[in-house]
Amino acid sequence: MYLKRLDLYGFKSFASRTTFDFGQGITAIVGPNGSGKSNIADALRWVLGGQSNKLIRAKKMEDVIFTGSSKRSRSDKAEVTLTLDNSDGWLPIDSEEVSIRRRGSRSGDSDYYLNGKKAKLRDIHVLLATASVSQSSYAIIGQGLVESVLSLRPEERREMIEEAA
Amino acid sequence: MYLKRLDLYGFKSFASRTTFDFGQGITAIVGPNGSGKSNIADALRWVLGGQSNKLIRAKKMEDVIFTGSSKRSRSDKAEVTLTLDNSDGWLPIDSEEVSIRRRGSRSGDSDYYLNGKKAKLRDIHVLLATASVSQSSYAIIGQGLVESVLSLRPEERREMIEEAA
Amino acid sequence: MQRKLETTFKEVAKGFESYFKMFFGGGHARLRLTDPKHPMDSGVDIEARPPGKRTKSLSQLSGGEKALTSVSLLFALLQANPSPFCVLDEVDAMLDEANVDRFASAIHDISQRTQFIVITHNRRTIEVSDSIYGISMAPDAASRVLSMRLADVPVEAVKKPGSQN
Amino acid sequence: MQRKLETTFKEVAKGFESYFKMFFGGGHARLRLTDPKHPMDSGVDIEARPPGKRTKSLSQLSGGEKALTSVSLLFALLQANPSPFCVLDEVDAMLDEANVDRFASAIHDISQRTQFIVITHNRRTIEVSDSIYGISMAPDAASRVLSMRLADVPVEAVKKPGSQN
Ligand SMILES: Nc1ncnc2c1ncn2[C@@H]1O[C@H](COP(=O)(O)OP(=O)(O)OP(=O)(O)O)[C@@H](O)[C@H]1O
Ligand SMILES: Nc1ncnc2c1ncn2[C@@H]1O[C@H](COP(=O)(O)OP(=O)(O)OP(=O)(O)O)[C@@H](O)[C@H]1O
Ligand SMILES: [Mg+2]
Ligand SMILES: [Mg+2]
Repeated sequence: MYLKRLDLYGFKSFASRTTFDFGQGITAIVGPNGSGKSNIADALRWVLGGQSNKLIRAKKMEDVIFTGSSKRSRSDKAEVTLTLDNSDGWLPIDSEEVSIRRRGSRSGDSDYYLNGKKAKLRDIHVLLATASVSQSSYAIIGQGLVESVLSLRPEERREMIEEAA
Repeated sequence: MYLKRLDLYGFKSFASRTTFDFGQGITAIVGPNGSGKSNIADALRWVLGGQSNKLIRAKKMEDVIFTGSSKRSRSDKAEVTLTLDNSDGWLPIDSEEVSIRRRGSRSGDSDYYLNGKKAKLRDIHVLLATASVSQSSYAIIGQGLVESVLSLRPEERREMIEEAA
Repeated sequence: MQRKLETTFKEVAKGFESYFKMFFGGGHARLRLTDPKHPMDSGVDIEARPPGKRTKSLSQLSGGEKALTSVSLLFALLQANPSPFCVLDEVDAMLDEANVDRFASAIHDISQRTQFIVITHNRRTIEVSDSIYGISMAPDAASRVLSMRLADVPVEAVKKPGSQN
Repeated sequence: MQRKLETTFKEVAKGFESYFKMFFGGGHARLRLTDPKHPMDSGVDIEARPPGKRTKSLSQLSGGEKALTSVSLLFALLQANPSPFCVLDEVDAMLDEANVDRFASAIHDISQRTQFIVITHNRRTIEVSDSIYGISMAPDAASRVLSMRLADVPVEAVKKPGSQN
């Protein structure tokens, strides 16, 4: 299983619908300060059902919806869709591709969709846990946080290894 | 007033007596990871009477004394001497040069010397405070800490400006 | 379950030591269970010493050394139980040129089994990637994306060496 | 005393706005007293928005943007009450090439009145310095020092650009 595509629409600085096609190897994301690189990592964490606002530098839902500018009106909602290649059957879903979508509105509500059908956050979490894809502290390392694994409590580090077990 | 010279002897990775001559402009310190660059910044903080072990990545006095290696025996004490040019009379001491020395032993004691004469830590602090040279949060910015001024409490930020007043 | 954790722990510990020694050209690196008799309740401690050094705690390590130690554990986890993907946001920011090179080679190897998305300003890391997305901020405050080749990567997006005058 | 603090505050606030606009090419930057009627007990809040953006809080800024916002306040403090010296340990690590250039020009100007010691891996920062010390780690785990010229700075010590193939 691997990440096939990531669509951002109204998520943080990605006002326009933007699609990233990821290959199976290494994809590098480059650009000047403040261009939106870390926002892409935030989007990935967010669509996977991330609940820690701190990790995506948000205080409330509003912070992840495009705020607009003098030249462009703000978005009403943020939408991120992750398409996973499932041709190896890694995910217990009977389809070659699996899409997970999260939509957030200014009121603070989040809706989730699995292959286009409305789903609960819990369903997403269970599915990803089954697939060893999680918010695990070693799958997504945020900016400035590379040393954080060294300052975890010893028990937290054991949990990290349990996740890998 | 400006920093003229910094002598390190037995301080962290500086086992050999090492002298840095600083010009009045910009001195750049370069080198590979783990070579000792940040240790120089730690030495400066330490000789100015720094009391925060955390800021110099030490838990006890022992941590700032050269630990030795298979090829070189450890040092018994750490000694740092800072020589300041005082030809503008900035410091209320009647000499063209002022030297501040700190010596730390494995027992945990620190001795201070002002122009070679034993002094109390308090004397050093008073002298530096008079000269607007302090452990102020804006005179020495440690590695990975550039953003820290943004996460200070508003009162702490006011104190920072008071220091500059 | 305990059996699985113990096996995984051994494997991660072995990988941690092996990556650390690759990055540092030797040295000492161990993961230790704080309570070997009860792994399920135990914590995990990290011992790490670059070659020829006798530092006692992780806090004494340099910025780059901490990053590499952290990355060694991360890579060991990925190897023991390949997470389908891994997102790294500027984890190579503190590394000197030689270490960026080792880091890039490591992710190149691991990318056989794990898909990487790396946000970076470092040329060597970009060189080992299979595809590159360039992000820029448009005047309307919305991010724009370009799929790029290595030759297209603009000079402003990446860091310059000191000696190429 | 209150008078002095108010004057200094105004000067620092003015400098903060001016440096921010220099780094970002515009935008909005203010320091605000949380209690203007009682400055001595007040806190200081920071408002900062890069040009064309409408972000509400500092946490939404990127790594490089936060570093520049922080450095703007730091430089404003140095200008309002020149600290005799300032030590910066890799504060330019998160900056892209264009911003490193602006940063280097800024310290070059301020160095007329404040002495800088900068630890850096960035070429442009090294170029504006008046003297360079190269640090290396010897096999006996003791740091060695070399006084260097720009042309001597070894390639491994500093970062390479993406497009100079
Ligand atoms: N809800 C939002 N609407 C519009 N813009 C936003 C929103 N949230 C964040 N931003 C903008 O996104 C920018 C930060 O993007 P990001 O953190 O991805 O930058 P980056 O490319 O990682 O930069 P760096 O190299 O400095 O880390 C900020 O300038 C911020 O103003
Ligand atoms: N008391 C000590 N005795 C001997 N060596 C020490 C002592 N304390 C720290 N060190 C060594 O100093 C090294 C760290 O030096 P320092 O933090 O100055 O590196 P640096 O040049 O700033 O590297 P980086 O570019 O990665 O930040 C560590 O490898 C550590 O082992
Ligand atoms: Mg970023
Ligand atoms: Mg350092």
